[in-house]
Amino acid sequence: YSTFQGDYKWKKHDLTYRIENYTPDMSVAEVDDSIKRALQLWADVTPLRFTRLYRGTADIMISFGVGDHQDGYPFDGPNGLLAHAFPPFEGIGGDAHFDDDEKFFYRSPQGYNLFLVAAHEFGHSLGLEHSRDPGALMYPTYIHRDVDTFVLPKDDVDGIQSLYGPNPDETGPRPTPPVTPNKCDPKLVLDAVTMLRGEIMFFKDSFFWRSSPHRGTVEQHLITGFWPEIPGHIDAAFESPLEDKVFIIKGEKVWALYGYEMAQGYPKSLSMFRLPRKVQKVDAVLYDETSYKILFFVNKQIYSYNEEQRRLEKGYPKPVEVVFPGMKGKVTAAFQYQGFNYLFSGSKMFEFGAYNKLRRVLNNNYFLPC
Amino acid sequence: YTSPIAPPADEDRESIAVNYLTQLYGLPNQSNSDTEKRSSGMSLRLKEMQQFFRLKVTGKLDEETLDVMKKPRCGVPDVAA
Repeated sequence: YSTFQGDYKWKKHDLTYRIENYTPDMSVAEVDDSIKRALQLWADVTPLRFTRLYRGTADIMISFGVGDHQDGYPFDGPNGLLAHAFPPFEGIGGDAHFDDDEKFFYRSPQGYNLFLVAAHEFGHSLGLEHSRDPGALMYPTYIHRDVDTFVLPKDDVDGIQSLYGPNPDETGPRPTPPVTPNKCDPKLVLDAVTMLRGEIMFFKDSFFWRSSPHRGTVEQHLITGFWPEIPGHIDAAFESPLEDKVFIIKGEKVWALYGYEMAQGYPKSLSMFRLPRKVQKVDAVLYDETSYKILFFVNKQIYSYNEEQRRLEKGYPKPVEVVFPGMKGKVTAAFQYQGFNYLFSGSKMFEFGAYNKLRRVLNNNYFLPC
Repeated sequence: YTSPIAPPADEDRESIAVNYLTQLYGLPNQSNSDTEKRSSGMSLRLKEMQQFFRLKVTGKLDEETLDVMKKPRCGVPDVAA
């Protein structure tokens, strides 16, 4: 997180706000509720309290405008800049302006959710600048999130509490603020790993890292920022070059990506791979390009599905250690890269070469340089 | 079979980048005359932006950088706000 240079914070905890006008995109009640909930997000974790005014000048004046709206920072039409706000100081300080050339929504995932945009802008109104944490609410770009389950991320909580301290009226347990996974964490345990058209995708909690070996870059993103339908904490993922699809598995559900697009007709059930009914969760999946076989890791066993023949292989399940001698721990993720098989267990990555001979045991951020 | 959508022409790319960096990274409005100064100012702000978004810091307007510039976002500058 970061805060505005200089002492840009309110010297009082009881603040006022006023909604000066409305957008035609939503009802008055929906706008009122979105604004109220967005302020409450910050009040829940600080001593700050917000009172609404219906006339006169409030600390936080909220308005919708288009193009040049007389504050010296014109908006730019649909998309692009959605809104802006001013840090705490006299006059325009604290005010939040929303670009009414945007389509704001109350609940639907398309367009821009007013609650999310407003919550971000009020972070500025209270003294926060943009955060570099891709999971933070104060990250500059708009990312749609499930507003029903949204919990202010830890980076934002730390930022606002660095200015105002915690909520002294804390009553009872609160949902744990989500922490953005750190690829430098030596104890990082990955949920799933897969190739995607030459890139390597590492999944952890609500995030994934996208590693482009040929570009030498690693980006971290919220899963929902790319695929709102796909949940966090997935179990496994693999790419089928035969179908040119990436399959993502959580519980008994299977989603499919076609490139970065969601494939139609999903989610399907895990039974599409003919796994026995008793298998209701897989730990990892490895696609073997040399044999078109899909290896499903279920606890300490492996099921092998022949993609060409569309059937489970005879003689399975087999113990993991029989197929990958030396692989003793539970496998949490797996992928094949440049002919080698990589199995992740805990914070380690086991590299297997020809005939599944164990070659090296590496740190699991070997492909995710810290 | 429509012809593939042409990538934004260079001047489009350039104007997207200049607008973005002017509004959000403090790129000073410069006349066209001092080209040298202008391009070095541009490269410096591009590096700042690439650094902020953990992109490859090249100071050049590559596809990844342009993609980030096109994403809907907040209008408060990322640096020197």
